[in-house]
Amino acid sequence: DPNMKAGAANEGVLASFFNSLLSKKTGSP
Amino acid sequence: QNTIQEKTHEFFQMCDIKDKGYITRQDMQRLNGELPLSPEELERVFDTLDSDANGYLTFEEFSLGFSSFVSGQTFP
Repeated sequence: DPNMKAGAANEGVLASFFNSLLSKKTGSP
Repeated sequence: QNTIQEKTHEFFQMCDIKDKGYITRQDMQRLNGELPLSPEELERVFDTLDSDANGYLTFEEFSLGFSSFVSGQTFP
């Protein structure tokens, strides 16, 4: 299902985004 | 729960640089130099979070995205 794949990809990029914000805030990678 | 709300608020303010109360696509692109994400990825983050696709990311939309991220992850 292409929609499910797109959804999973978006979740991945959201996770990267929020993880980056968390790292930036705490100063740890 | 309070911690999550605080974090959501902090992150929203990091993106909402001019304290407008919403995040635009341009605000998101400005994070390009600060976060290790490509402009395309930031664009995708914005589109995913902007659930009503009106070009403005409100605190509620941002909060919803962050909550779903937190609920699917082990929070440090």
